[in-house]
Amino acid sequence: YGVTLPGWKKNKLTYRIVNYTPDMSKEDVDKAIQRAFKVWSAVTPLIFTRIHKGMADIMISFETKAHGHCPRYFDGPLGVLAHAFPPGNGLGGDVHFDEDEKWTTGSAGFNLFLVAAHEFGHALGLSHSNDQRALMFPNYAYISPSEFPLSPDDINGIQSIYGSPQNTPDKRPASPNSPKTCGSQMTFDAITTLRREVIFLKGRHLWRVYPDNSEAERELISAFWPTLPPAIEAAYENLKDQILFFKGNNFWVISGYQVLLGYPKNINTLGFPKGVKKIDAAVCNKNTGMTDFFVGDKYWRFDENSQSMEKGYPRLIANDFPGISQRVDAVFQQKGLFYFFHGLKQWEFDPIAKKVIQEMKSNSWFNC
Amino acid sequence: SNALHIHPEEDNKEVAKLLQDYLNKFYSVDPDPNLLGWKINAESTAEKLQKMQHFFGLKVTGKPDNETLEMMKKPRCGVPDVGL
Repeated sequence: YGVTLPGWKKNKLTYRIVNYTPDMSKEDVDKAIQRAFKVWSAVTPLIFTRIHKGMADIMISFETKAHGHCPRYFDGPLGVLAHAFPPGNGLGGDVHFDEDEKWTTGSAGFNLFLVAAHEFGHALGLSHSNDQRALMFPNYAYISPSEFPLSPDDINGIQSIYGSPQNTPDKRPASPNSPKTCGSQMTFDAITTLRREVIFLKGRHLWRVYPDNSEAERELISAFWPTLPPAIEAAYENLKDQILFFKGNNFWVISGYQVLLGYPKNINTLGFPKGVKKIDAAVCNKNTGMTDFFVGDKYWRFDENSQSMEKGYPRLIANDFPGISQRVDAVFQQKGLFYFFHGLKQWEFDPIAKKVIQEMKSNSWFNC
Repeated sequence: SNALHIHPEEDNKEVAKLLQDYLNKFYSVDPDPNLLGWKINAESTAEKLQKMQHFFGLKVTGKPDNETLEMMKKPRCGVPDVGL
């Protein structure tokens, strides 16, 4: 991270939305701006109050090309999306969005909440980070709004200026959007075993569960494997004490805490046809040495010993895994049984008897 | 055949403009408000380009290779990456 000191000399800051973009409703703009400030107030003692007239510390407006007394100008659609000025009087702390862009609440165009959260980082005294996972990285990157957008780099940066929230002297508060394992809306992107642990992955986070122990430790994926992207789609532990992670048509092999050199590789190096663009879920059956890759309503079988795809695949999941009728979000093996996850449910499956033993809630492993 | 003829000089001009604009915007130290005039920015284009390539974790060649140009075309924040 980078900082532009000294930052604001007070914790209570005001902001004013001077004008609006015609691309979004006023309510959506207000909400996006408010949520973007919440991102920073969640990890600092800062308090943001909106005012509707007069001079605020942080004046927010939509502008085009050369605008007012601003020494920087915009460049039409794409290119520069917005800019902001470090804390100070006058222009200091102000944030300008390029009205020639398409501002949205979703993934089309440019998500106002995400760009605003980045620019408010500048308005509070952060400069750009060269950590590609950081919100303060210069280039725009869309992430699901359900994800908490700050990386450890961002949090360390802003807390180096303002410290952490007063009411939690040493513990970093659970980020407002980080998924709660015992909430009723718990779904997972991927699950794998790792020796005696079961690792549940979702967005930027992972939970390490020791099946015999009650506690589940939540961590950032980047804390273990900084080069891995968020939102991993499939993962499994092979026979060599390694984990493989899949996202899109890339996969990574991890041994211990190291991502092996030369990864990511394309999944067609495993023998998938070009038409397969992503893997939904994967599990290695330790008893047979075969790994099943689930894609849509079909699956492929890979022989870990010969490191080659079995002939006669893909096959229909429903035919060989009776009772597993939904697309597979995630799957892992524990004590010989498979656990298939879809949405808020999981199915315990006996691969020998080829039948579902029981259906459970997806978060039953967290002793909720 | 002319229609098929690729205009390398046009491409070069475009690349040069993209490069100059980008480096001037994001890799030129802001004028120092305490100095009367503008600080003459002594860094050469190649030096600024190397700084940009280093910042983005690209191969530091000092030359506008494809990977570097692709990175320059991505939508981004207008705040400079250096010299605030």
